[in-house]
Amino acid sequence: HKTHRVMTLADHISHIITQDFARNQ
Amino acid sequence: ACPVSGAERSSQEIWESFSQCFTPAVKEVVEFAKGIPGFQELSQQDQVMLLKSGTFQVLMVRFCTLFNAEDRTVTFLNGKTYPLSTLRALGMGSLLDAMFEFSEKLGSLGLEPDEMALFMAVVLVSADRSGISDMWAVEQLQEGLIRALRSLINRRRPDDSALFPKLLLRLPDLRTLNNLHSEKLLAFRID
Repeated sequence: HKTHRVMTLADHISHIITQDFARNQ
Repeated sequence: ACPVSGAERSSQEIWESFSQCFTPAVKEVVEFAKGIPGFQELSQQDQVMLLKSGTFQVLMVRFCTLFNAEDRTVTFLNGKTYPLSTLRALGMGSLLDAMFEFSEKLGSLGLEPDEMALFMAVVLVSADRSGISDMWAVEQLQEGLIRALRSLINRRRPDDSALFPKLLLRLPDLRTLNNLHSEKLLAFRID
């Protein structure tokens, strides 16, 4: 069973930024 | 990192190698932003909003040095240089054409590294303002950075009064690159 995930480059950038700020809080 | 990957690699592996190259580049933009005088005085929410809308544009400025407009080649992180014709065959035509055009225009201005850094700071605080809570603070920060960039450029090249306005004209170019290309889909499968 395969799950297909799709995101945009903008989503990916957004995700990295959110994680970075969450880690430094 | 590399425009072509062997057929033996799974989509998961390709995704991971992409992410390994791309994630540090994004984190460097975050660190760069935190070093902009006054940026960390904005609310954390506004810092995140500016970064979300401006990081792709800052990356496009950084990637300009990888595009050689004269030879029509692009250098990838694997150190190899590929001709535009090869890359176009892989189906990245419109982004590559737009990047060549942009890097040619920006390169022709011959900015020094510190001028380029200040320009990237202006790019970041000029990002789309939707969702910003303290608009006044962002505008103040932007005005200060634009003043600093203008004074640096005019002091170094007092004979070239057209340079600064030409540089500001690159901001809408970046906005267009962002709007046309940051919504490119990344798809991957997980078992």
